[in-house]
Amino acid sequence: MNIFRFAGDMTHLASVLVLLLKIHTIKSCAGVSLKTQELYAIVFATRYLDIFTDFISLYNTFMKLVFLGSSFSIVWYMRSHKIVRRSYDKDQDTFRHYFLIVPCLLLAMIINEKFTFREVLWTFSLFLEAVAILPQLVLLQRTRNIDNLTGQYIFLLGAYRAFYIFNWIYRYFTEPHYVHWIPWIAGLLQTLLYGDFFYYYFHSWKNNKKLQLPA
Amino acid sequence: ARSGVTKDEL
Repeated sequence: MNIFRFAGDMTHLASVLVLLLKIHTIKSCAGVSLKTQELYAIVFATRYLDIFTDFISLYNTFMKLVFLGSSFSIVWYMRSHKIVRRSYDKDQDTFRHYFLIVPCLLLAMIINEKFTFREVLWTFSLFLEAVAILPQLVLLQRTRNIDNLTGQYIFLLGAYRAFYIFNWIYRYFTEPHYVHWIPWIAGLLQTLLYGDFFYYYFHSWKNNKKLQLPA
Repeated sequence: ARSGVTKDEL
């Protein structure tokens, strides 16, 4: 494992923990999109179908369990916790899941390396991860209410994506036959979706101001 | 070719 891959995994982990800790300690999920969190739970559930069948390393298995556990915990908090769920911006978080899930599933059935149940769902999880942040970005635009933690959450997710791209570039030049179009294109698209948000994030950080998105 | 290579990523 190279340093970019490890940094990517750690920022990904940090993003999820920041969100979980925020919800757990301040008992509020204001500004957090449940739609995005449910999509991430689906992403991990469909990607890690191999968790008990294909052993790669203790690190991999452990991280998979952490991502599955944390994403489902966040969804549970937002839907079922008697205090947290009251702070959920239900009326603003109106993005429909199936607008993203159905096209990703269809695309995964057309574009895949092998037409099998696991391969199609694995490809589906890559496509869905690429667009899963959209309900969150829409919610931010609507409420324009971004506390520091929500901003940091999205910033860390973006950093994770950027590190993974460096990881792929590194592996492309250091490992023979390392060419994987599907995750690369899905990953590149996902990183681009953060570009706009990053612009405003850095702008507010540079001017030492609270992050505000334009209407 | 992918199995064992990309699937070692998360």
